Amino acid sequence: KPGQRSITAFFGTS
Amino acid sequence: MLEARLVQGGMLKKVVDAVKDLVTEANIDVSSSGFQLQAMDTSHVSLIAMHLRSDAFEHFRCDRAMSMGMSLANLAKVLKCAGNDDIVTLKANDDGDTVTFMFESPKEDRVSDFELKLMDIDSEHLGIPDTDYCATVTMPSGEYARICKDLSSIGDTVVISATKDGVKFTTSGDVGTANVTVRQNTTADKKEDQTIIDLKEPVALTFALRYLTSFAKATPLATHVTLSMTRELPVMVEYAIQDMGFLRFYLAPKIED
Repeated sequence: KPGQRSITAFFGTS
Repeated sequence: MLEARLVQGGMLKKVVDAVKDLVTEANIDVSSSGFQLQAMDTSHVSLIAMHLRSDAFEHFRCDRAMSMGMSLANLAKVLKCAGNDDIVTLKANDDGDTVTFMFESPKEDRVSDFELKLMDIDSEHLGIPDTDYCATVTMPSGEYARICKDLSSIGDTVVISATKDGVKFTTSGDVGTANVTVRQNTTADKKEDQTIIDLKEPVALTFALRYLTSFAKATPLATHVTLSMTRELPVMVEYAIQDMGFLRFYLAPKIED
């Protein structure tokens, strides 16, 4: 089953 | 000092109603470019980015950039007291801990004002990279809302796949499976009914339906919604706020480990 990723895994904190 | 007068005050109500269930509190950043809001939901799975440009306002004065932390539930309570056709004016002092909303009826026979307490909110600001999307679908916002609602009754997860044949939404659950395919339709009599698919490369992504369904609370904002997808990246679900700005939702995909 595919796992839910966090949005922070794609968009870094600036 | 901040002074911002928005003739279409109802627009503000629609924006807040669209995001308040996803985000409980947020900083509204005000600068010479207008109002901006960026916030993640509590699970950090989705991100909201809103921009209402300063030129959307009949009068806009912002002497110093400021961040106004608010409970969105409280903001919604205040805005609920405005008529849909009211003109809304926001006022705040540079170092104040409140913001004042003034509502004027279109006939100018009723004026009310509400002072909302601001709060300190620690929020992370995420950098959203510029992305060349493989597939961009612009479809009637009501159709998007219907697909999310229909599929939610069958399953929890949706696979959105864009190919030259159209964009297919697939889910499955205890009941069985469901597929909805949306095809390009640029010949509809009414512009509101048109669907435009811009496909550079086929792409398929898996998402949690409950977030996509929540984004559909922005349906009253715009006739159309745009879904932009690229492999293994968050989908962007965008509602234009007329020609005044945008409300964008980003949702992280589900990916096989």
